[in-house]
Amino acid sequence: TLKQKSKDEL
Amino acid sequence: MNAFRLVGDLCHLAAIVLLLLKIWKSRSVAGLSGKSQILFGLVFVTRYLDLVTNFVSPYNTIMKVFFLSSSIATVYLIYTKFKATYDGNHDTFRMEFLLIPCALLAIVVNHEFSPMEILWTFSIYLEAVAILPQLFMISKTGEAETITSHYLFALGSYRGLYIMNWLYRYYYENNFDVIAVVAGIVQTVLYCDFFYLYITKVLQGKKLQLPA
Repeated sequence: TLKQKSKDEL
Repeated sequence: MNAFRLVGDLCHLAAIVLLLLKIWKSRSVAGLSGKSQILFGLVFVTRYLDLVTNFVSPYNTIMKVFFLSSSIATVYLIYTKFKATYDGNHDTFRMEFLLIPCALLAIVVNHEFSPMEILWTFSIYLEAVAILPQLFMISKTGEAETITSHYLFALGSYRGLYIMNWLYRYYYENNFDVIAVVAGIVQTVLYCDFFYLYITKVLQGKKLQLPA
């Protein structure tokens, strides 16, 4: 499944 | 981390440094939209609330601290230190026309109905449109200082590079965030008109003048 979180980005 | 995102972050960093340089060297905030800078400050405050709770990497933390402090400093410079040079008469875009729709949209369209997630989503939506007061101000004054147009070019390029980062992450990391991608595309599209003027004028050594 696609991981959604892009919380490791600025 | 991939090259697109790293170069994107460095463009973002360059944009902010260019802006501070312009203000400090010219001792003036002429031509700058204080409203856009307030919106960018709000973007960073609402997005980096997890600065102390969610450690990603030293790079991530250092960049977040720099973005937060530099955007707050820029607002301070515009509205206090160099207030005399602030051109409020041309900085008339109504911020509530951006804040309210972004807030409503963040409440309705998000990945998870929780305060942190809604604030993060709000910051993503707001960042997409935060440059509008600045572009609106340039359309009113009909021109922009060369260094201000370099600032805008770097700022617009950063999210354009992030789009390539998202493509990369989709194909190689099976990672995709539709909210960030759609907002990032809107954000980059808003700069297209400016990119055209920048490439056809500023790079030819001319001043950025909008056709009257």
